[in-house]
Amino acid sequence: PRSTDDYDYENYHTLSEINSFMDMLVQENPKLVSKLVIGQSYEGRALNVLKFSTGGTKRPGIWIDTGIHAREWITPASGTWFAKKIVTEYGHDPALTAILDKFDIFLELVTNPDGYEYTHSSNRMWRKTRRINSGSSCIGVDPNRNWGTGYGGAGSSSNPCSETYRGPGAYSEPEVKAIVDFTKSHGNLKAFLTIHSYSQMMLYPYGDTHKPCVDEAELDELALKASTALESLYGTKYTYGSTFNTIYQASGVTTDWAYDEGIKYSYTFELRDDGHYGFVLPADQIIPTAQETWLALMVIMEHTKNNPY
Amino acid sequence: KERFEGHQVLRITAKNDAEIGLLKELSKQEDLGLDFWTDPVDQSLPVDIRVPFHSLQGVRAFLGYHEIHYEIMIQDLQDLLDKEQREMMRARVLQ
Repeated sequence: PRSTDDYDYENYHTLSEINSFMDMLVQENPKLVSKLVIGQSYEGRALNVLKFSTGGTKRPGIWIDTGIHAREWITPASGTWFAKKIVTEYGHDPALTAILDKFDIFLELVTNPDGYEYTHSSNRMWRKTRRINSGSSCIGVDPNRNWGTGYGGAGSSSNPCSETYRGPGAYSEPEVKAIVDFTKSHGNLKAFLTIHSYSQMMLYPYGDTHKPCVDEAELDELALKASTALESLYGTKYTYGSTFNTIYQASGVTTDWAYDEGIKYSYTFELRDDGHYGFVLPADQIIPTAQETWLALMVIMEHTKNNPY
Repeated sequence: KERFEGHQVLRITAKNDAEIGLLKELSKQEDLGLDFWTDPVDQSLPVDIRVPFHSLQGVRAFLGYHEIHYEIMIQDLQDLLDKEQREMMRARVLQ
């Protein structure tokens, strides 16, 4: 494709194709979009983040990441669609325009690029990073068990061969550390949305403990609004609640960390599948998935805008 | 490139805590090479497991013996992945 209008949003893409998409989007919208490189992956790939900003300094920000688990292809595919949606709708959709007039949006499309590349080249079912674990023949760390909050808890594994291996230490994964460093240096993120697939859920803190977070009532009510908006398009049913109570104890997860960093509106999404395809959601479902998810994201972003803290 | 011929994904619906416990036991049997797409947690949540071809018979026997209900969610994972690849290739050609 020579422009992001030609990009095929209805199909899955390789890492290089997604990277080219990002560069084109920046080139076409230089006043709205820029690309930040927040670090390098374990294998040395750039960790690219799209920044959508209408100007101003020290604006509050909204973080969205997709593709932290490599095999969840629907998430970067949806993220790519979100990116195009933002540039298309800014100035046309009053709600999005109002959000971007106050907030910057940061979108990391391929949070685990080594893993994503590996799913294309070698093993479509790969989930983790590609770290070599000393003393083990098993490769990789689960980047959603590597965050400092609750790190090492029962909802993660110390076994490098496990799919939920927490890694040798908190933030050992450069893919995680880069986001931590970026978030801390930014210092003013107000929402943190991390997108997974595939069990149709919206999860808020905590995952490591059954104890409710201080803002549980508000987060629960907002999840209801967001999931209602999502369902309104194609009838996709979502459940929501704290990670611990809704699925299982998960320790060292993104959402807990972000919340404990002071980012109140902290959610994990689990995008659709209704029991037919799992991680192999057919490409013709990319756009419907992205469209319905966008409605939920908008509800959370608008709420964040309207409820400063 | 790793292939997944004959791998099936089973969707298991546990009807009580005892069955959840049995599925947790199953997940500890590393020699089976099972990939839990969703974990055994609660009866309200289905458990999806990618089962390699070499373990299918054993896993089905285990489920049958304990009368744990399951359905085949993906008959042959490689078929689905081949289709996915074909679609990607076709899209590139069209482009």
